[in-house]
Amino acid sequence: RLELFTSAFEHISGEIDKIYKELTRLDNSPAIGSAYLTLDNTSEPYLGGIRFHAVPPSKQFRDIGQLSGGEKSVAALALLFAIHSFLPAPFFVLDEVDAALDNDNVDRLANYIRSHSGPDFQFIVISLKSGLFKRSDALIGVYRDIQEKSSKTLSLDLRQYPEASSSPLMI
Amino acid sequence: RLELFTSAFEHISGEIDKIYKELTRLDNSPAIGSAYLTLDNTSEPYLGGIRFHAVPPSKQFRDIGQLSGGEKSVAALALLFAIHSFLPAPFFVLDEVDAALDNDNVDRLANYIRSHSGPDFQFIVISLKSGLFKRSDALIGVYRDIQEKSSKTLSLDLRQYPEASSSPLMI
Amino acid sequence: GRLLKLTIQNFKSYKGLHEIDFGPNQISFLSIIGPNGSGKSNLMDAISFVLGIKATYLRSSTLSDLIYRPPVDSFNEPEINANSSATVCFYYLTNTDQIITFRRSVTESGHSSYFVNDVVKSFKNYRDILEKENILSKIRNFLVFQGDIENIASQTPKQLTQLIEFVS
Amino acid sequence: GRLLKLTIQNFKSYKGLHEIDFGPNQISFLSIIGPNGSGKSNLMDAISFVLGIKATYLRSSTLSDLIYRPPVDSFNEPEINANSSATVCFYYLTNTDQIITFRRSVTESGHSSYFVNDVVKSFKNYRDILEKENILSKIRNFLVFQGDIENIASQTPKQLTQLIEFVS
Ligand SMILES: Nc1ncnc2c1ncn2[C@@H]1O[C@H](COP(=O)(O)OP(=O)(O)OP(=O)(O)O)[C@@H](O)[C@H]1O
Ligand SMILES: Nc1ncnc2c1ncn2[C@@H]1O[C@H](COP(=O)(O)OP(=O)(O)OP(=O)(O)O)[C@@H](O)[C@H]1O
Ligand SMILES: [Mg+2]
Ligand SMILES: [Mg+2]
Repeated sequence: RLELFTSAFEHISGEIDKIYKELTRLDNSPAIGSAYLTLDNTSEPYLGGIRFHAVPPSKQFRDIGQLSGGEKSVAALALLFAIHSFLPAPFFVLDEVDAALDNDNVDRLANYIRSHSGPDFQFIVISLKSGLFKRSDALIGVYRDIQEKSSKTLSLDLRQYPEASSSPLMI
Repeated sequence: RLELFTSAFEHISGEIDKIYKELTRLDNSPAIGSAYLTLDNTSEPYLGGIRFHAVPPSKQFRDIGQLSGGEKSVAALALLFAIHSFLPAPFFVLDEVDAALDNDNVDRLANYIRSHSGPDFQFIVISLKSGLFKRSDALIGVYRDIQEKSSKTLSLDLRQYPEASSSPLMI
Repeated sequence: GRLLKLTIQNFKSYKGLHEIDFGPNQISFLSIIGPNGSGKSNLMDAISFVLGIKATYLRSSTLSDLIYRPPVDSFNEPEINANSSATVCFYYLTNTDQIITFRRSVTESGHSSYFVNDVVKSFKNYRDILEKENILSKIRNFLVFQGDIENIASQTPKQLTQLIEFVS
Repeated sequence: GRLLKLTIQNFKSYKGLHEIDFGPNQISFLSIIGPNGSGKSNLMDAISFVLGIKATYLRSSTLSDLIYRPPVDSFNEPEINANSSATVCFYYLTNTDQIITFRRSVTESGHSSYFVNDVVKSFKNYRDILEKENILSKIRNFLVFQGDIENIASQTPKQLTQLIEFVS
């Protein structure tokens, strides 16, 4: 039990910093973020708690509760992706996780998804922000058919429009 | 006590439907929304509960818990504005209330604020969506001064740029 | 493995039969878009439902709430439920290029039934087959419901330990 | 009445003295914009703080958390708090064109003091003067904190009754 726990913890703790740095990388500044997990009880870790610390670039250590709304969302995504790296589910479904993110963070999230998704790792993302959904391979458009009183869906493969700006959605 | 309560309830219940209709008015369809409050205990209302019902356009009656994220935000704003109409505070501070709203609902909220704000009713709105903040009279831009390790603010009066599209922010 | 297709019948705001294709192999980043209240989160609920997730995580108090309810004209009329069940079916491609279909349906009385490749299974069995594909509906570490993202970062140390223990 | 100006000193992420002007009479729709973590919600916390709102509604466990804390280089170092207090001042124009200044400051020990036009007041007195201007910090019906909007619609019937009772 100790062995299993420790191998999971070591792996996730190792990954989380890399992922957080990727999600918070600033284009024009050397400042970097850092994230790590600490154990309350090092001899029998499964009996104690695990603390998650995330420090945005050019900020200092603070309790995760004092981060802003957007900073918390980014930290949470890093944690989820780090856990996934240990035990990879074949797909993710994310419902408006970008709601509190500013445009730069939306870009970085889109970049992360673009570079980590693949045949064995599908991302299904619900979003209202064109900064995110215009970067996807395909769209599922949902609308309400008033006559039928039912939701309906349409699909659009975005890969046929090389540059997002030329797509029919004008996104 | 009964008199005070009833007059507040009557006023707010009367206003809420008008405000909700304004916040959900669809440009190209006759369908309208409706909202109302009902009393659990009509003889001594302050002893019972008050139920809030909001029905989006072309949808049917459902418990408020079954509305979508965006639909709930719109219903909540209608309730707040209705309460305000009974007891008008001089200003409102709204922190990213548009996070779950799609572009049409953001427009309608901007229209509502534009037409109801005035010398005696100030709206101070924190937003990440240009669809909302480009409609304001003035902007307060907040940034982090890395050298000083402090937040700083800048102001910009938008009224000098008649058309939002020509403003220096390119919003 | 990957998600190939989803068929939904009389689930939440989806009346009748709907088929959603997740596209060929090369499509790995898919976005669901649409106006407020159109049915985007209901689509995620359908995916979660077929993976064995409980009704309380699907914004519903009972399983029968998941069945499509035709609109009623006034709020006094008892809802006559035209459909007596809701069904979602999930087509999954394993790493060894085998297609498995997972299906779940629920009746008006709230009774669920589970099928793998059209063979009825117990809930436990159904979940074990999903776990072989690393789809752990017990810990839902791959599903983020609307509004939940900020709570994930603010979990208590105890909750984080439980999560890591589960995963290991 | 209307909000004219706010001055903030050593409050949350605002180091030193900052002055925010809410503009002339004709400016009635004002937006606060900026990147994640820049200090927008902290500005709303400053407005709420000066109106007498408790620390728990300002994402802080104690009042002394509201004082600007200089960054420390590692998480082991005890934070030497250069500033021993935080102050926010709020300039308000009444309907009869009179300017009232409301000021609140908090010390490291968590002790708050309240001033109206530079005269010290008790908390109760301070709040009563605000209530004359229809600024009810008890029910906060004019402040919507980040992430709270959806909870407002899902209040229980009992909570709604309390709210209406308060307002009446
Ligand atoms: N059993 C049901 N039968 C019919 N309609 C239902 C049922 N359950 C929920 N709905 C309807 O589905 C709608 C909500 O859909 P959903 O939450 O998927 O919207 P959404 O697209 O996610 O919107 P948002 O962008 O605001 O989050 C509601 O209007 C609700 O009334
Ligand atoms: N007492 C304090 N001293 C210094 N900095 C503080 C203090 N309290 C909070 N902060 C910092 O303020 C920042 C958060 O600011 P705030 O919540 O206002 O951001 P925001 O602009 O609202 O961002 P978002 O768009 O993500 O909501 C955090 O990074 C936090 O560390
Ligand atoms: Mg939704
Ligand atoms: Mg904020």
